[in-house]
Amino acid sequence: STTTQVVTSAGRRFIVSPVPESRLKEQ
Amino acid sequence: AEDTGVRVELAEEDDGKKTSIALRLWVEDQKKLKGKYKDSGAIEFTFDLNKEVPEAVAQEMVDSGFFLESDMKIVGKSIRDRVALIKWRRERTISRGK
Repeated sequence: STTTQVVTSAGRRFIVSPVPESRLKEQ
Repeated sequence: AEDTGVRVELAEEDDGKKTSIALRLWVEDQKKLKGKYKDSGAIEFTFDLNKEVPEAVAQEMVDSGFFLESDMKIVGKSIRDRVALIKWRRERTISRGK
């Protein structure tokens, strides 16, 4: 899967991954 | 909680004990955001229920380029609402156990 990590200057880690389509509201 | 267009959910099951929990945030409705949102996906992070402030996490998301400054408030509020719900559920579980 395509997961990326971002670590902020404050040391917090954000893990970013695609949102499952089933979890998206219909537009 | 109010529909802010930003969804925040638990990324793990809440055992009711840990103060640091994993949350997942994503944009459900871009039209509710002020700034143009670059769809980067769901953002997972850990949040300390006792020590941390939702708005500070929102600020870090802005600094990391996930959101624009104009949407910091809405992101902070979304996290705050979810955190309040988690705390409320925990208190209810504790009082029910007594």
